[in-house]
Amino acid sequence: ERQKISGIAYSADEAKITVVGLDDKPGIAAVMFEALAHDNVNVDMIVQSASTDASRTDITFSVAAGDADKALAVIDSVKDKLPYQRVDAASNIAKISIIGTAMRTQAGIANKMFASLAEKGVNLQVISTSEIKISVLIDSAYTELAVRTLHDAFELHEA
Amino acid sequence: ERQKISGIAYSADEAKITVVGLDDKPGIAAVMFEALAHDNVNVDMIVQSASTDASRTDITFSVAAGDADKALAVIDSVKDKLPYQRVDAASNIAKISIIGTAMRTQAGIANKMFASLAEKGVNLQVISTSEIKISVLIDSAYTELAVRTLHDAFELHEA
Ligand SMILES: C[C@@H](O)[C@H](N)C(=O)O
Ligand SMILES: C[C@@H](O)[C@H](N)C(=O)O
Repeated sequence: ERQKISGIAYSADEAKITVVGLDDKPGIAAVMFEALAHDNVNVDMIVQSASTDASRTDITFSVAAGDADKALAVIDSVKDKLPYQRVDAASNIAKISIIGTAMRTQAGIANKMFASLAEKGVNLQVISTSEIKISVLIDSAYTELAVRTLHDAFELHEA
Repeated sequence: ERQKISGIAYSADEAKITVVGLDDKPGIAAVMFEALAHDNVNVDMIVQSASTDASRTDITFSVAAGDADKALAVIDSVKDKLPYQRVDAASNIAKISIIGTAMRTQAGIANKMFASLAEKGVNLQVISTSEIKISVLIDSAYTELAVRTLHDAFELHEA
């Protein structure tokens, strides 16, 4: 498959917030993002993998590090409408993305991205993909190393 | 915020596979997608939310329904290199996406999408976003209802 990566993007000043133990029923995600939208919290990534316990699941979202406290306050304020077990937050987070044209088969490109970061000991905390992009959240201490590693792995020469 | 949605996309014939209880350490995701790439399994979405148990997490990915058995066989074949607790699979899955221009503040647009689907009783099984797209996996029985609901909510007139 001809390499179809056109660039690497990153943002080093993010926070990730995970709301743990939400009821997995219609309307729960809507309550959460209605509250965040109402208070003008700028949400970047939203990620929910499939629930592994029949009735509960977790949602992770990312915000600019400066918005973390505000986002946590909003989630706390809707606890009566949005029962959850706890909220985890971390603010030394970076988002690293590889951008390409239609990556019909993600597995090959994802493997290359994940393997090259793994070789450098970078742990993938969150993963999210679309047809033209694969994004991961990592510890922001690894930002430069990760970006340089991916430039090399995908043979992109920094301008 | 001026509505910036340009369209709704959907694919009704997908399967979701969740590998539960993976070690949350560097290299694990690479092993998984190397094996899938090696066997030419066409992976569409890849989603991992933040781990809520210090050392384990789950990864969900989607494939065409016809590839589900092959993907499961691949995951089973690497169990010695990729310790996990179990694999969940479901094949009556549809992917529904709203596509827009830079959705800087996802929360407002996500809220509208999630709330309109919730009103119709549609449960969101998986969520994944990028700057220009929000995708959800739902029970494929709701495909037409979901697409029509979103066309109405975002005032898009079907051609
Ligand atoms: C957890 C949450 O996404 C729920 N499944 C919903 O539809 O809102
Ligand atoms: C779970 C998996 O993503 C692991 N954190 C890794 O980096 O490979």
